[in-house]
Amino acid sequence: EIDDDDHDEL
Amino acid sequence: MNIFRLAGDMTHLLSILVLLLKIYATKSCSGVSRKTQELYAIVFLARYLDLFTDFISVYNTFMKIVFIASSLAIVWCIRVHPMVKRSYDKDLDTFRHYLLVAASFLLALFLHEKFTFLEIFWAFSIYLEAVAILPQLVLLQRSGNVDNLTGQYVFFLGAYRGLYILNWIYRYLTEPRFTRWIACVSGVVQTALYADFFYYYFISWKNNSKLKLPA
Repeated sequence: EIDDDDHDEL
Repeated sequence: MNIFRLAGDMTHLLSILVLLLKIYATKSCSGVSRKTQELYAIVFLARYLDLFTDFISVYNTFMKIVFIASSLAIVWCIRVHPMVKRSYDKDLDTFRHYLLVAASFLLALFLHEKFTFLEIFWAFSIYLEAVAILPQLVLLQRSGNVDNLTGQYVFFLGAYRGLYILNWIYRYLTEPRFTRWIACVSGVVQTALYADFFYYYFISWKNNSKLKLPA
């Protein structure tokens, strides 16, 4: 689960 | 992941491959700003500090490594490789890019998502990337005629963040709690800086003429 503040974009 | 973001990442990768091709094929970096390449290396190093701590996906980790390695390799080529180094336009690439680094870091100290080391460096990398193209655009204006590969490099580099804007619009419309103001506002500023380049690039494509930026 990626929580919001994980920067999942490059 | 959505089609806009994937297209954006692939366009970004393409811009790097075009630049590597230009340097490798012509053994020259004429028309390429070393300072912009150095700024991009700082952007990737600052943004991907969580490379080994936060695993998002194989794709994410792979692309981060490609971006860091390629940006460092390009800076190394322009600084060290004897043939490439000789073709660097030292007296045209005079933008005081350390001011961009200082201003972006200062802004990140005040404007960030969380006051943590990683988040401040992440915000710093976002602000720095927005202005990293300035030395390159100034160099293009000064060096008059632009070779095709360098022009394509700048075009794809500008287009990738434009595609990211579509990605943010898409995510804002489809994900309930999606808000990335720092990245969105910076991304719009970054893409806007390419506006006049895009205009002259389109003119040169339409008239099938050499790309020329007015001094």
